[in-house]
Amino acid sequence: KGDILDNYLRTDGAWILTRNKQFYQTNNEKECAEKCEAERNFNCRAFLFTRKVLQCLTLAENTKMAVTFTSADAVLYEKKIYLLQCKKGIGMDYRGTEAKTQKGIPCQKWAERTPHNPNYTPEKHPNAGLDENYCRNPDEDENGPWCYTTDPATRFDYCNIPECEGQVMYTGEGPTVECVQCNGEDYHGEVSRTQSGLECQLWDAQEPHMHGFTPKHFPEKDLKMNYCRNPDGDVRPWCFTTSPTKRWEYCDIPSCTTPPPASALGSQCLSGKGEDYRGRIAITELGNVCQHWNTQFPHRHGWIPDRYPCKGLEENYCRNPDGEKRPWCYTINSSVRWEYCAIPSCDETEQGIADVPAQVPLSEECYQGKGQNYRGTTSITVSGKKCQAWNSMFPHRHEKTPDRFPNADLRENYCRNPDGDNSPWCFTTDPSVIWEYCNLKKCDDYTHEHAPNYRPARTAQNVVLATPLTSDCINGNGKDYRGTVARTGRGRICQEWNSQKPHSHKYFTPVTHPRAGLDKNYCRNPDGDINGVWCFTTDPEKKWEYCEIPRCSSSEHDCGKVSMRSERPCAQYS
Amino acid sequence: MCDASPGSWPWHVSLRKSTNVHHCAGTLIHPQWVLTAAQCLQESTEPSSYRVFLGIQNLNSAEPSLQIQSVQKVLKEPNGADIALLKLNSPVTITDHVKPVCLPETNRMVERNAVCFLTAWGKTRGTDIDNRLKDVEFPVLENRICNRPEFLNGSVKLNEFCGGFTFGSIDNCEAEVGGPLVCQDKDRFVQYGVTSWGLDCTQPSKPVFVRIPSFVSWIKNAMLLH
Repeated sequence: KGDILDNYLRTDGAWILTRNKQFYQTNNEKECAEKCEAERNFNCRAFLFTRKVLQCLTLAENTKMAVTFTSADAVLYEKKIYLLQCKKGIGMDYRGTEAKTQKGIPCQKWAERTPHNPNYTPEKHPNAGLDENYCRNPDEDENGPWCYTTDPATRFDYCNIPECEGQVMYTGEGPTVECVQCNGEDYHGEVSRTQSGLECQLWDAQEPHMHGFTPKHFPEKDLKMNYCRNPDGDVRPWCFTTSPTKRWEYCDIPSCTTPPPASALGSQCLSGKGEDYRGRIAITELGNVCQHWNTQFPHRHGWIPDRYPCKGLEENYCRNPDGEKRPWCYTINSSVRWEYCAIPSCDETEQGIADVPAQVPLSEECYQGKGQNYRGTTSITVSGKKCQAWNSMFPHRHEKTPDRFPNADLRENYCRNPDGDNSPWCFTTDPSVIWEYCNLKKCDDYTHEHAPNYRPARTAQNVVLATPLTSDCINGNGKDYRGTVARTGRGRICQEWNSQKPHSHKYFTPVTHPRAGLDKNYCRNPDGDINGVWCFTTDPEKKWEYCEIPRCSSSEHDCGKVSMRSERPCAQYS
Repeated sequence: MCDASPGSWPWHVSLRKSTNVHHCAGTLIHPQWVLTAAQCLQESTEPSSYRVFLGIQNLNSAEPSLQIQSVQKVLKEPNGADIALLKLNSPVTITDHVKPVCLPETNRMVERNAVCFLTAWGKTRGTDIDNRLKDVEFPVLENRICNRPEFLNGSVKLNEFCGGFTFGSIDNCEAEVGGPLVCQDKDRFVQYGVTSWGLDCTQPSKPVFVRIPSFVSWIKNAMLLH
């Protein structure tokens, strides 16, 4: 058996105005929950607990039935079964408010005796939730829930209660379970209703609520359909709702009671942004001692350890629970709210990356050969598009998955070359562009400091805008294109121009068109095709196809461009 | 906030009243149009009451790049949003120091992890204005965060959004009314917000911005009609 509180949905800082309530004095929330379970005066659907005066109020109503408002010191717990408007199994636990049959006939109240004299009444079955005229299943009917109808000719009929959608999450390789670990950031299930039963808005839609959590921009967050997700590290999955008056709401997906997997134990040194750092450094880089996460003094804050069980908010150790640049903490210095911590880097232990020959530099910005050993973290294409994560099938379905190419290091959305293409590439997050080569140079070229057209990516201190390499974009129909893209818009690899296999094409060869730039297997436009550059493909069943090369930016729309930006020694945040 | 590099925010303009004293910020969105907050025009909707100073880094210096424009028309958003358009008497000369910012697509809000900047000549807590244009990288927050009880407690409307940090505070409040929140989109900057309210220096700074994607249609139609 789990914690009694697992049956409740917790909302901090909320209060509801109810008529039927009972006051108790309890020491904690659990005791208050026990009062609710044992409540005899009414059907307890929720309870409020105030932390300062330890007051417990059991309530007959919940947020679906009463007005809510904020109250900083209160915690509201609502029984989950009363919030669900769907049924699990045969609906024995269904406590929703559907009150008509599948044919649309209003239900008779369970406590009334006309038009039908019921066998099942609230008195005889006090635990069956026979409130009002709501559909219920007090007799374990396989087709339940049902109700007596108000039609004298029809004694009872079944109700059309939707099944609760699969409340499951993926737990890596293992079996699926009906719960979410931690705050549900890894939840990939298909629940698409909020805790109060509202339908979720499609993540890809901007109506009725405009927002920035678009699948295009967050390919790694799996923002599919209108499924509940937690893309921003909130306490649990949520969604924008289809109700114009309710922008968003949490979804009611049960939490697992088992601890997170051992892999989440974390690191004792700094890698990446240090989100997995679980070491014991508790002093900031400027020497301030860290405030304990479970205290609110001297600084009030929302990173309460209980609410974020998987963020490692122990003691006063430096942590990065919110995707900051590196671990940080609130400080005990009342005039310094928070500061970053100086955590030793894991670099020393990370250098032996598998499959990378010793002579290959671990460079972020360049690749050697065809870049099959490139292991950097660049994830931007030549035209500035963001890469799609390799393990994501959105916006593009593909077969270049980490399990099929285990040695290709298909991590995150980093540029890679798993298939022996000419250079690292990736699928893009732009639904209209399947894939593109990445904004990377060959290491040998990169050693020339003034390599033409190359500008470094943005760094923390130096805002420099990445611009496409002009040779990798087309003007007009692309007749002058001399870039190195060698893959068609549908992802097929191009055939070399001087090869006759698999497709024979005597006319378009480097000899017949010496000025058309028919080098290797690069996309070209030797015949002035008005639709752009193309190539013969290596697919025996597809002789030729157009390539998708981004257009070079036009100077007509020069808005928003700045010609000057410099490094600034000033700290970013005062 | 840091002093901005000269010319790094060439759309940021100074709106002044007839006294030539800096009154509000605004942005150049077209060679002949400036976007600002409607509250900056409360005292008068008479175009001749205002002048626009463009291409300056320092409010009180006569920099070579300075261009001054009179206002031909004042158009406030008809439904009461805190946003307004000023039509300049004539198109400005586009230079490296005077250049329009891009507008976003209609109803398309900035992606959540975009790099955005707040620029302002505003006051720093406890000090007088120091006259130099400043900037700070500033995250856009989702309204559900802004509207939490500990932040702006439900007062941010659908056509607004707030920015700032969910922990810590910025010990200044440089945001100033009418000024922009711009976000980087590849090699351009796009304006997503007009600074509106929430600038109380005694509180952790959570400026609230008018959500421009909601008003792009109005802006474009107004420019077309006028």
